[in-house]
Amino acid sequence: MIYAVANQKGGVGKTTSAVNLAACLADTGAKVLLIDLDPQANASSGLGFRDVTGPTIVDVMLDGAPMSSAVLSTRIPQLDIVPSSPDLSGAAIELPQRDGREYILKQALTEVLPAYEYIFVDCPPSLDLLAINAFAAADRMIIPVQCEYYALEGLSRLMETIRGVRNHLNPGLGLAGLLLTMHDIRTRVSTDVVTEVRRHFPDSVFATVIPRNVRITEAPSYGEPVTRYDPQCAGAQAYIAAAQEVIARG
Amino acid sequence: MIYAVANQKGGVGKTTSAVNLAACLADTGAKVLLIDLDPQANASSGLGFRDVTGPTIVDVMLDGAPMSSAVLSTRIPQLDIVPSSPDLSGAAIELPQRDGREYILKQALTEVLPAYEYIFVDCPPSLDLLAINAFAAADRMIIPVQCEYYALEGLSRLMETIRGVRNHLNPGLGLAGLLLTMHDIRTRVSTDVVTEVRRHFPDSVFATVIPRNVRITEAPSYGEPVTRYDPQCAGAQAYIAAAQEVIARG
Ligand SMILES: Nc1ncnc2c1ncn2[C@@H]1O[C@H](COP(=O)(O)OP(=O)(O)OP(=O)(O)O)[C@@H](O)[C@H]1O
Ligand SMILES: Nc1ncnc2c1ncn2[C@@H]1O[C@H](COP(=O)(O)OP(=O)(O)OP(=O)(O)O)[C@@H](O)[C@H]1O
Ligand SMILES: [Mg+2]
Ligand SMILES: [Mg+2]
Repeated sequence: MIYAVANQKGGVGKTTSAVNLAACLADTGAKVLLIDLDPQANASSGLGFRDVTGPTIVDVMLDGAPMSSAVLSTRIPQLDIVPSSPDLSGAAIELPQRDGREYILKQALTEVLPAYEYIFVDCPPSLDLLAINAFAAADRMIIPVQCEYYALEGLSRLMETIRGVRNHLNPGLGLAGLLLTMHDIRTRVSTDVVTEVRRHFPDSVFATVIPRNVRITEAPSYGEPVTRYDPQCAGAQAYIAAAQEVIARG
Repeated sequence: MIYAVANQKGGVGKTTSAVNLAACLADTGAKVLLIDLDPQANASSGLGFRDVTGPTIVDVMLDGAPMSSAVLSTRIPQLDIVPSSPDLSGAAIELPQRDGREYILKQALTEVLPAYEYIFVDCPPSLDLLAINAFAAADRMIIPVQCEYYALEGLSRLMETIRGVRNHLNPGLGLAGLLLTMHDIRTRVSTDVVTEVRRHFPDSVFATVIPRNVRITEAPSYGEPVTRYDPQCAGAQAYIAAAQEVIARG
């Protein structure tokens, strides 16, 4: 099952959710692959991969390298990663010229698909061709929604884009759910956003809400998911529960 | 003076900084224009403009409409806005085919330039052609840097891009400074990031650090800058001080 973790709004917890959900699912014994499709390569550094010298997703997307050539194992048993690099930002300008430009990721994934039960794709904050490649390849979308006002604004546009992708590129694309993140029980804004999102998308919101939690902010500097850095903290427990929901939503 | 407020990292406070700095400078009596160059149109909604029916930046960038046709006055005297709309996300795919594609914004601005002392451009979280248009048009860059680990990662790449733009597109492009945002005195991560950034970029960091402040999160839902919503709060006071630094850095 391939999940695209996406939202064009920036800083809503896409990378944090992709890294931690992938790690949690690997901890259940399933074989998991995390693909970093963002030129900022935050998912890569969040798992301890900085300045990777070998092949990355850039070689796969721009030069046709096989996906397996870019796969690296992580310190988490059962979790592999395909790292990114800043050179990926050339893709937004180079990809538009190519035939079948929306299906490059989907085609590259066919080679490794049988080896993994779950594949997570961490998307950049855009609706550009990199993001469209992830939507065209995915079976399901997971949409992190930060519990703040600006994050509400782009949701209906994102849903429209998904409908467009389903009609033209990927008829099987489903929505695993909207995952509310950085919820701060002390602020009225958080409560308002949760209410709004549950009202607009009644059947599509994960029951689990990820709290704002400083341990989540600290974990990437150690190159670890929060479920390794501080497994008992509220952030880790929330991602463990969310991963269970991902499995249940199937 | 044209300022591009940019950082490809998402959610670091670009829109919040563009809206509040523009409002603070307008409060000093200067004539200010804010251009929303993000398809999410957060700067527009942050000033109360939702679902705009007339011309937007999309008409200017994609159809050659004059910039003045898209200018609207805001509730803040001296502050005008050119709003955005989700249709701008078509630009990332349409712009690459055009001649002079990097200078479309710069050319469109010549018409309104004499009317404003300050122009702020709120950039999307990317280094795509929309962002490059802003860099090619700007006199100065303002780079918001969230006081969190992931936000540190992309800075050197951003500086490389600015050098590239200066060499090929806009020799006069300067750096007004790095503006540290969402600083939380209770967390070690924040202090570490401030130290790192001041060490890597000794002369380029604003003295003012914007604190994490819940009033800043609330203000957009009222369509107001925090300097109107709650002028005495720590967030508003910090942006007022940062605006003074923008004036002083000239
Ligand atoms: N639940 C949380 N509590 C506290 N901080 C969080 C939480 N989730 C994410 N963060 C922090 O918020 C910032 C933004 O999160 P993240 O980078 O995962 O978002 P993103 O959507 O991937 O951003 P981008 O749009 O740049 O890809 C990061 O510094 C991250 O550590
Ligand atoms: N100093 C602050 N304190 C608390 N919240 C803040 C602060 N600055 C910004 N925010 C909130 O953090 C979120 C991200 O800020 P903002 O949208 O301005 O970032 P951005 O860089 O423009 O995001 P994008 O990459 O999507 O364009 C918003 O919900 C905003 O209200
Ligand atoms: Mg990310
Ligand atoms: Mg913004």
